[in-house]
Amino acid sequence: ATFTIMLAGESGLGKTTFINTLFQTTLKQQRDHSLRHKESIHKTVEIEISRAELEEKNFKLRLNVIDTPGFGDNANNRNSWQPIVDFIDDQHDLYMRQEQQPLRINKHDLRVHCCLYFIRPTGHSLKPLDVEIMKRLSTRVNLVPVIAKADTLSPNEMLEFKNRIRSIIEAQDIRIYSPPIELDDPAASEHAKQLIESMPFAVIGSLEDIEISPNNFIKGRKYPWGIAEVENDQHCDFRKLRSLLLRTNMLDLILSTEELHYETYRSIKLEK
Amino acid sequence: ATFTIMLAGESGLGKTTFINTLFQTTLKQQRDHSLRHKESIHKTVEIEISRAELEEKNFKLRLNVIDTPGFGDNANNRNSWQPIVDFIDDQHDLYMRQEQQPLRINKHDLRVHCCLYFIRPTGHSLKPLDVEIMKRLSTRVNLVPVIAKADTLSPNEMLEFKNRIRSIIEAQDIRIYSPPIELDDPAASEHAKQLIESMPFAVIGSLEDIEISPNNFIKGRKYPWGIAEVENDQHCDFRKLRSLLLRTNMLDLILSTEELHYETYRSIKLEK
Ligand SMILES: Nc1nc2c(ncn2[C@@H]2O[C@H](COP(=O)(O)OP(=O)(O)O)[C@@H](O)[C@H]2O)c(=O)[nH]1
Ligand SMILES: Nc1nc2c(ncn2[C@@H]2O[C@H](COP(=O)(O)OP(=O)(O)O)[C@@H](O)[C@H]2O)c(=O)[nH]1
Repeated sequence: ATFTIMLAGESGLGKTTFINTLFQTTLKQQRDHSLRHKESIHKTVEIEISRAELEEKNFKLRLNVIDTPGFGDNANNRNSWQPIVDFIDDQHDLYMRQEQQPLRINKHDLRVHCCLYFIRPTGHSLKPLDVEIMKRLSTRVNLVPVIAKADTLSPNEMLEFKNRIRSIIEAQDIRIYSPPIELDDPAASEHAKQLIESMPFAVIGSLEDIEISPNNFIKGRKYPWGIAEVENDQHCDFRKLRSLLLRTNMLDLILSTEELHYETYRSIKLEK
Repeated sequence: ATFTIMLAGESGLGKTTFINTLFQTTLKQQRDHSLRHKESIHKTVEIEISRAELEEKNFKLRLNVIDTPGFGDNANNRNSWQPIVDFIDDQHDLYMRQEQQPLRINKHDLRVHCCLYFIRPTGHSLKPLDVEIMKRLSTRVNLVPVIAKADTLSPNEMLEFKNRIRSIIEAQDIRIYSPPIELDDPAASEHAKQLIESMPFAVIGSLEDIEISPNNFIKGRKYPWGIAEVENDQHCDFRKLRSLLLRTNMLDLILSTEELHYETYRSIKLEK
């Protein structure tokens, strides 16, 4: 199985750290799957693709990570979303052409199953560019907005910031990914509701192992005034996001991409 | 006496919070001098001027704060420095014209004595726009670069970030304000050297009074993992910056502006 995640958002927001933290907290024995030394298979100025394999028990998952380094770095960032949007469309296009072949060799399907859009934790509001980009992403891919560097905001600031973002998303009619609520599965539905209530997820990323008690290590950021912990629900929503991506909703993310988003693209393309 | 500080840098970096923290930690009895509800005397799209009075013992100081709201917010930020640079030059120009009058009424001198340029604490490096703006500011005003939201970076990250910024400033030949070292005053020189070693200053701002022990209140940011303290030298350089601005170097900042920078402007202008 292949699962393709895209990380979008300006540089310096901790995207690389986040994805590596996701691996290191998931692959307890396979620490060499870090993407810190990315082998770039395909690199244009704005898109960087890396691969890793997650092997848990008998389940082998190929994980593709699409990164967008340098995004938003320039003085002039108008249309900076173009390469990202083109990449997403191109993968659907590629798949469509392969599907149309008499002999179908279905290799290297890089259709993006989930796009994490990282938001700068200013404490103010979404930037106009954020809104514009999220609008364009939301119509083509499962969009999950993420508040970066959650340790920058105090609990009250975080609550206000999340509320402000949610109201803008609603006002602007931006469709973000929502875990489906299965009415015949109360436990799963309860979990889905908790995930929905926490959105946008606020994450802390760290590759540092900090010893908080003898032989007890956790991932976190060590400040003179305390340790911000990655896997502590009182500190951030890392575990909720990880659960959505790699456990409870991975299949739905894959299927909705290959059915809903792909079919949307195909019908638009074939109508022309 | 009038002291004019300019706060430059993109929105969301805590500039307003910082200047209010500066007041509230300086004016222990005059808490209503907060600039939170700024009375804007002169407001264009990019420049906002506010006034306050600091009264300590027999010393009355009129403080002008020039803020740059909305700076860097647009998708296209090329030439976003223009209004700021124009403002600085305009004040020298205004003063020059007043000086040339037969009847000299020296009112409303808004020449900027110190420009604090706030840097986003990405942990990466200075943005190209930061370098460009600082270059243009450095030739016209006493420039003091400041790392915003210092509580975003761990001690090691902060050290690396400061070193990286310092080497770029050096490589790009950007002249930043340096407290003069008085050879006949060892104590003052020692203090000046400590200030220089800490540059660029990393600041935390907060208007929250947090009770850390019965009846003992401090300014800080309260996180679930601890309290980042504004006036704690182990946490940030707030006290050093405050000392430079309002105590040890205020006179030098004023004189160097009214002598060096003004004369530079005047000679360039009159040569044309
Ligand atoms: N405060 C804070 N800093 C972080 C966090 N995650 C990463 N960083 C730091 O932010 C900087 C940029 O991280 P990086 O992963 O390279 O960001 P990218 O450019 O978005 O890939 C590095 O100095 C990281 O140590 C976080 O959760 N909180
Ligand atoms: N983490 C952190 N947040 C801060 C700090 N100072 C201010 N903030 C928060 O950053 C947000 C923007 O602050 P503001 O002063 O309005 O920024 P300005 O746009 O530059 O004037 C607010 O939510 C503040 O509470 C700080 O030192 N550290």
